[in-house]
Amino acid sequence: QVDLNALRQAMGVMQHHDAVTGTEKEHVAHDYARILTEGIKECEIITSAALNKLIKNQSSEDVDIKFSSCPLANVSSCSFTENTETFTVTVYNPLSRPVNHYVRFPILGEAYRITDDAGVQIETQLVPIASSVLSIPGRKSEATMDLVFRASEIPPLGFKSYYVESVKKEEVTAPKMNE
Amino acid sequence: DDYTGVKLEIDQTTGLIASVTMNNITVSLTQQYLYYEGYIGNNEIFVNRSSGAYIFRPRNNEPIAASNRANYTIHRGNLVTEIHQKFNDWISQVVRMYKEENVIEFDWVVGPLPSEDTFGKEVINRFQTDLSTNATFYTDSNGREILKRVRNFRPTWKLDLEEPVSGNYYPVTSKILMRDTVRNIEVAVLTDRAQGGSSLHDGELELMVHRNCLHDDAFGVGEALNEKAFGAGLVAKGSHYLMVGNISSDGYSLAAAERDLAQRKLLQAWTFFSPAEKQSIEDYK
Repeated sequence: QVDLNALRQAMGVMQHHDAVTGTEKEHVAHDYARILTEGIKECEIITSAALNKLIKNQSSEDVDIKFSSCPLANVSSCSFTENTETFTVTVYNPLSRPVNHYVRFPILGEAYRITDDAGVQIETQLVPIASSVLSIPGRKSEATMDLVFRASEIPPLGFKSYYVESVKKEEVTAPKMNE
Repeated sequence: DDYTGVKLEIDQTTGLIASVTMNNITVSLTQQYLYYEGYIGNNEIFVNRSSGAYIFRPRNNEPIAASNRANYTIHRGNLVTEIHQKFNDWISQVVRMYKEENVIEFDWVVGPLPSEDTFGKEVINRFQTDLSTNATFYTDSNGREILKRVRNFRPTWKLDLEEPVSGNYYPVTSKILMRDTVRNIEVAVLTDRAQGGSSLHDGELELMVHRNCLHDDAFGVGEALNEKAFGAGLVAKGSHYLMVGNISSDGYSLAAAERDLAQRKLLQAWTFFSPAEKQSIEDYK
């Protein structure tokens, strides 16, 4: 039931018709958005299955973990991160060399504690979302702040995951900074 | 004097960027949003076609400043410092400088463009510096190698350009740059998507970020380029990444840093979220 071809076909159709240039009628542009969204949804199932294979021990009989993404994170809107108090963030690096990556997502809580796989607390920052983003027509989110942290040295073609907890402001201690 | 990071100066009177320091090089640089008004033709003959989905045909050769000043707020932090700038009701941006990243990000939000005016608006982001570029700039057209572009010039025929703005526009897949070979300085802007771009005056780079064309250009769509969402014109949001440095010096080239950034942005790390409410931190580890 999982179809990687749905996204391939959507991309093929859109590239053939120069879909982002405006050289199609408006209702056709909306249809492209529809088929592209369906294709991406299909691929989310595949990425989630692939990450489960990478994450589990060979001998482990753990249940599958659901990995979801936030397609509206570009307008600081994500119902999952806004409405979940404890969750993990998994960052996958598609490049063949280690990279550092700043992760950013909208939140509703007043403070957050992020811990890496070694149990070390990670430095975080709350950043106000720009007023121009808050007023984008159609944005459905109560979040006014983004949480930012740095995912360091993500291995090539591999992942790192982080444990995120919403906490009271006084519970957060400033992590020690490296020299 | 020993500052080695990225530094940005803002003119407090206008709220616009005044200079940039990166890789130990300071360049006088202003950045502004402007727009061309789209030409309206009768579409009966080719030279009288309107600016539209297929053709960029500005009414005048000089764009109009969307605003000569910006309201701004600065948000300093341990990981990222942001400057939130608002130019007018339909153009704003966040300028970001992340810790340990040698690049300045311009995260722009443009739209909904006013559509009650007579002419369509074709909005550009222009970076203006004091570099001496000798009418030359470079683009990475078609995702292949960087190509040298010379203003009002074609390498294989004598050019008589009747449309000096659009005739000097080139596709930018991920990068546009200019060089001052005397001062050994390069200024590059990386994009997060394919855009049109040019350098219409020495020391300048411009990229088109959004447009509405209120008249069909009669090339086949049969519709004006004026899409709506949620009852208003579309809002475009994207990023430009500015890099400044030496063209080359001992064992260093800005081009290598640009390639590194382009890889990290175009094949960006993917972020996934999983519920962990029934999971302790030990379970997670």
